[in-house]
Amino acid sequence: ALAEKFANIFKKLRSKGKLSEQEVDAVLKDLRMVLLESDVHYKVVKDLVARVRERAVGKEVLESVTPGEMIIKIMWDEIRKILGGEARDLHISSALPSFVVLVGLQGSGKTTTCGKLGAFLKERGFFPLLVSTDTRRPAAKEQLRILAQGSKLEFFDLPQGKTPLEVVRAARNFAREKGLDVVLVDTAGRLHVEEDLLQELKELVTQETLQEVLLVLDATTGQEAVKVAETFRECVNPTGMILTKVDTDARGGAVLSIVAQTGWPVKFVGVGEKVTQLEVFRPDRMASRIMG
Amino acid sequence: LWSRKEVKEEEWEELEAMLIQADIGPSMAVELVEEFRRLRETSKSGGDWQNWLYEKLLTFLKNSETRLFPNASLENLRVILLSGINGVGKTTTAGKIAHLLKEKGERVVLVGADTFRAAASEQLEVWAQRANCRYFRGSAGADPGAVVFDSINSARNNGDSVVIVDTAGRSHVNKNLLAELEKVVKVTKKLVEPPQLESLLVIDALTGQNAFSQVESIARVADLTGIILTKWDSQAKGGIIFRVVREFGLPVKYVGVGEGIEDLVPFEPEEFVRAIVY
Ligand SMILES: Nc1nc2c(ncn2[C@@H]2O[C@H](COP(=O)(O)OP(=O)(O)OP(=O)(O)O)[C@@H](O)[C@H]2O)c(=O)[nH]1
Ligand SMILES: Nc1nc2c(ncn2[C@@H]2O[C@H](COP(=O)(O)OP(=O)(O)OP(=O)(O)O)[C@@H](O)[C@H]2O)c(=O)[nH]1
Ligand SMILES: [Mg+2]
Ligand SMILES: [Mg+2]
Repeated sequence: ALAEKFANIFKKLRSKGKLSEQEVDAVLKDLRMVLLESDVHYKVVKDLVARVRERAVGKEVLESVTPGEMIIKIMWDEIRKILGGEARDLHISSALPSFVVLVGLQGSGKTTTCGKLGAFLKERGFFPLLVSTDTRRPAAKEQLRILAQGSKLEFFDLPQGKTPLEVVRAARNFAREKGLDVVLVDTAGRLHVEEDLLQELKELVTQETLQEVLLVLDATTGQEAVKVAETFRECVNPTGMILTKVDTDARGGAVLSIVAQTGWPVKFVGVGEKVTQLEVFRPDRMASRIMG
Repeated sequence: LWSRKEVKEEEWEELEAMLIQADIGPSMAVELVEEFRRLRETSKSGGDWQNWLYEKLLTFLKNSETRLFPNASLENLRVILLSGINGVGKTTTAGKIAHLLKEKGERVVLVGADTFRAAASEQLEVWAQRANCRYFRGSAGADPGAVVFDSINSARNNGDSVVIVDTAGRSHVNKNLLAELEKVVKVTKKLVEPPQLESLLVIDALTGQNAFSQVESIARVADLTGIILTKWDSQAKGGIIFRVVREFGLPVKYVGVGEGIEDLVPFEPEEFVRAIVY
């Protein structure tokens, strides 16, 4: 775990007392390796280490008796800053109905998360509608329908609907008729290099008013995560992220990278396959997870 | 550029950055750059750095057994078992392999041992229809080990030649799910001899260093014989493969390059390395 690795790094320094600049650099080199091994993006690590170094070569650290601990505390601090202060909520406005659209790469957990969000909102007094726009993946609609049934949620499908835009428009009318206040839209997975599929999403977000467009990202994603985020930003400008499979012990370095590069808030984290395993994102909890 | 006398520090950093961004991993990236630096100091020859890197990375991957069932008897039943964490592409890959083997004249049966996830059996059933092969389904909530047991006996009775087992996605840190997979493998080994079993771990090319711990945990319980790397069409380099091959000696047998039934190709080390280096 990261905290252990960080602890080992400054254990080496315990006996040293004051640090020279070279020794600070040696510690930072180790910290850098640890972050890279947690899949934090190369450029993000570079900036982060530079900022830490700036603070670490100050008199205050170099003259401290526990310089190693101070450096780690500074690293902690900079990581927390990146992840953001408090938990951010969903923008379920007074618009009736409010729309939350889930987008992302294949297999990232969109359909499952759609089901989880439905249950989450129902528990908080909302009347959600789960909508599938995935006409590509075998049994995708059936998967969402089963999840809806499992949590006694309303489900909408437009069998003849070919594009997400058509389905969302019909879903809006359906939600209004039924007095449902939040529409959760599941979309088909798509790669950040599949231009026509990105265009399909772009059409949806530019032609419909959507309160939230959330990028659902697998916590095990490696260095490609930043490229994925930038492409989705150009195309659909997400309002936030949901990080899934955090339970697979992935250290969420991808999250740190994407938040650092995009400034997007992480709204929720998926911590398992069950419908109840969705948590509101807490920056300090994720920081301690990244740090070990 | 790299054959001149002085190489700037930034250029070494650029090489390291390129390797890290291919998901090769920081320690291996540092190792490779240091080796290259030492070589340059000792040998006065210039040489093209890309060529050196290409050859070096290729050495990790040669002597890899990339064929399916290299030692199996073709007259007896063979089993392919697919495992991996959630969402990597197991079910889709099972369909693709079924199609591939049917085209080769095999009598294939696709087995749905994912009795847990919503619409898992419906999803695999569509693939069986697309691959035009028999589908053996486990009832919802049934024990996967029991499903595999029954499916292999059914395959023997039916005269099938290959059984392809799709298992449920699982977190590689969940002890119960690892135990479940271990049981499925044990059941299979009771019914077929080792050369008749191909136990393949499916890994998503977009995965970072976490892939290494996936292999580590699942290798302990699933007697892995190989790896399938999916979503390589994402243009993610899949550099974690080098660490995996070096540490576990597991060959990559196939690569998924899309969502269609034909989008599965045999692993080609040259093409894989070329995509990273050039
Ligand atoms: N362990 C774990 N598994 C998850 C989590 N969220 C989703 N999954 C699993 O990940 C797999 C993929 O989930 P899906 O919901 O089908 O993913 P998707 O993004 O809709 O996939 P496509 O529609 O094909 O793009 C399923 O096995 C889910 O149960 C999570 O937080 N933790
Ligand atoms: N682009 C691309 N997508 C792929 C590839 N292989 C699978 N997919 C997609 O990835 C998503 C997940 O595939 P599944 O086959 O359901 O994955 P799985 O491992 O069976 O998922 P679980 O059973 O839920 O753990 C689907 O949308 C597939 O179409 C590939 O090689 N390239
Ligand atoms: Mg889906
Ligand atoms: Mg599956």
